[in-house]
Parts: sequence; C-alpha cells; structure tokens
Amino acid sequence: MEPGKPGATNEGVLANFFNSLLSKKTGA
Amino acid sequence: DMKRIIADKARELFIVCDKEEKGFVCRRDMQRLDGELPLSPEQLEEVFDSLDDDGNGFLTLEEFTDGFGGFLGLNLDP
Repeated sequence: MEPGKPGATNEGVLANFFNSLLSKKTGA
Repeated sequence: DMKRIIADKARELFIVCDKEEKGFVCRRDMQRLDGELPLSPEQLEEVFDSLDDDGNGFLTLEEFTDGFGGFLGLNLDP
C-alpha cells in the first residue's frame, strides 16, 4: 500500500492509518 | 497466542489516539492526529466512520481492535 495514494479506497485509507500509527509507535 | 498479541498492539495504537486514556476515541481525538499522521482531516474522518461500527460517535478499544485485526486480514470474532 502506498501511503497517501490518491483515490485510495476506504480500505486503503484504513491501511494507511494503521501503518502510520505503527510507524509512529516504532519510530520508523 | 496471536489474538492476544494483536489485542496488545491494538491497545498500544489506541492509546496514541486516546491520549487522555478515556477508554474511547471521539471525532475530536481523531482530528488531533492531523499533523501527526500523514492523513488529511477527511481521511481521518473516513477512518473514524469505518471503525465506529455502531456509529455512536465513540470508538471503543473493541471496535478499534476489530478494525486493526481486519487490517491485518484476520477475523478476531470469537
């Protein structure tokens, strides 16, 4: 999944959200 | 126990959203993530609506965990 990809599906937005949270937690 | 690991991780992520540890996340909490996460306010709203299963405006840890499990492609239903 490409973060911030335009026209992302709802699922894509959710994936982006969780990926971002995970990155934030792990400091990646 | 995979389920427990996911639940623990979901709790960690939930607290990022629920900074005051109220036990739920409201729309205002979600909007505060704008700037912290690379999502637009509209996308954060969309995420909130997707996760808030019963649509009561409060996102519980349970709903959050279900959504996280779904993201991982797992069905966490008992």
